[in-house]
Amino acid sequence: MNIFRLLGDISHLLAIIILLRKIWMSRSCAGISGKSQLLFGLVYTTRYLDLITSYISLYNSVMKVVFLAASYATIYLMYVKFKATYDHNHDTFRIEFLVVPAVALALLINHDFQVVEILWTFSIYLESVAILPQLFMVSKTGEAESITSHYLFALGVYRGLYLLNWIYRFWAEDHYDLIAIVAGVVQTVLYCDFFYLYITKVLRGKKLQLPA
Amino acid sequence: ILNSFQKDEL
Repeated sequence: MNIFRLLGDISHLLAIIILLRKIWMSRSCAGISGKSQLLFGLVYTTRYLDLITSYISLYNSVMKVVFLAASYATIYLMYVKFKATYDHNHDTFRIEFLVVPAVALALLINHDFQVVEILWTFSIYLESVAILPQLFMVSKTGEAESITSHYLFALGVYRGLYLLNWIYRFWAEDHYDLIAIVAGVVQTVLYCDFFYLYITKVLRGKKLQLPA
Repeated sequence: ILNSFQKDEL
C-alpha cells in the first residue's frame, strides 16, 4: 500500500458516499445517470468476485464490501425507491456500446485466459468508460448540481491517484500492469474537460454550466 | 509477458 493508492481509495469511497448521501437526503436522483451506476455495479461485481476466494487484507475485503453495498444501494434508490425522480429523458447513452466492446476487448487482450482474469479485465475496461453516460447527461442537461460535480471530481481524482500509485509501484516494486494503466489513463483523460470546468467554475462558487 | 500482479488493488 502507498499513499497514492490510499488517497485514491479514500477519494473513491468519498465519491460513492457523496452520491449515495445526495440521493438519500434529497430523496431524488435528478441529474444522476442511472446507466453509469448500473455500469459501476457491473464493474464491482465482476472485479470483486475474488472476495470469496482470495483474502488479501482486512482493508481490501472491507473496502470491496463497502463499494459493492454502496453501489447496489445507489442502484436500488435510483431504480426502485426514488424511481419517479429518475430522469429518463436525459439519461439516454446506449450502454451496450460500452459493454459489448469491453467484453470483446477483455477476450482479446488479457493476461490469462481464465474466467476470473477475463472478468477482472472486463471490469477494468468497463470502468474506464463507465462515467460516459453521466458526462453525456451533464452535457445534455447543460449543467450539474454542485454536489454532483463534487462527486464527479472525487471519482475522477481517484483513478488519477491510481496512476501515481502505478508509477510508484513500477519504481519501488518493479512491476506494473499495462492493462490497468492504459485503461486508467483513458479513464482519467475522460474527466479532463470536466476537471477544467470544475476548477474554473465550481471552485469559484459558480454553478457547473457547460457552454451551450 | 507483463506479470499481472496479484490483484491486491481495488
